[in-house]
Amino acid sequence: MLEAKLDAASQLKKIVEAIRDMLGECNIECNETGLALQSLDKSHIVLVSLLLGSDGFSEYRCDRGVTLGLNINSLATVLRCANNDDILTLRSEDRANELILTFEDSKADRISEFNLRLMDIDQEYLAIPETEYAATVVMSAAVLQRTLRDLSALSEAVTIEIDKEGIRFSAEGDLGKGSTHFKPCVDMENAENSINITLSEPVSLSFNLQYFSNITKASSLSSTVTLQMTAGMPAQIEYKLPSGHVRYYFAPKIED
Amino acid sequence: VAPQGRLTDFFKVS
Repeated sequence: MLEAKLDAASQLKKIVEAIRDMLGECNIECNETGLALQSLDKSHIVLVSLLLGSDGFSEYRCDRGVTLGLNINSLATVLRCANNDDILTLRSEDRANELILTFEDSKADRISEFNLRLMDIDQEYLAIPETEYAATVVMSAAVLQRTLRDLSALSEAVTIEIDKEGIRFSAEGDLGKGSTHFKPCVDMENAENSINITLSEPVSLSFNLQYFSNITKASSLSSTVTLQMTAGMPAQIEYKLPSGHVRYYFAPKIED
Repeated sequence: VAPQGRLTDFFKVS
């Protein structure tokens, strides 16, 4: 059986909000090391890979592997019934067809319980090889979100160029064009505002901004984001969690 | 406008 407790329901609410726009139904695999999810969006442009290590829970127990087949929007609907600071417990018996969620407000002596029906989901998995990326950029998650939001007013696509001078975001549409360039920098006072670039060769890739905007909804999970890119390959975008990560693999536009 | 790539063009489905 699975029994996993979080001190604040907001932790799971934020994670679900960061992935729900891209995913419909998917399996969450639970074992003694934690919870994991890998799922493709239906257009096969973004893959979401979530890892929640058992250390990230205040209590965690999973004696044997459990697969939770869930509709992510149904999970989001139920989580809306939890207050952000409620203690949240996930529970599922072996071979059960439901996930039990309890939301507990210890001060108000309130306990709410919801049973979410589980499904058998025949899911496709992608084999992602270990890759050395040509460019790795660590930057503020909020700054990335803001930059992409600004450029989405111009075009449906953004081009990202990374070289030793920095990282440049640009877009061009009917009304004109725009770009934002960030140089590598170290901000001693606010470390999350630093921009760190590791590069083996310069890279330029273009991406759909609507999908990118959905990905950056994970900005509430982490102050920084790690972008990894290699020419002609999907990008890897990672938001670190206290024990785990939300990672996206994002297919670029195909250049001629 | 450049066509959109698919992850299944890059990675194997298992």
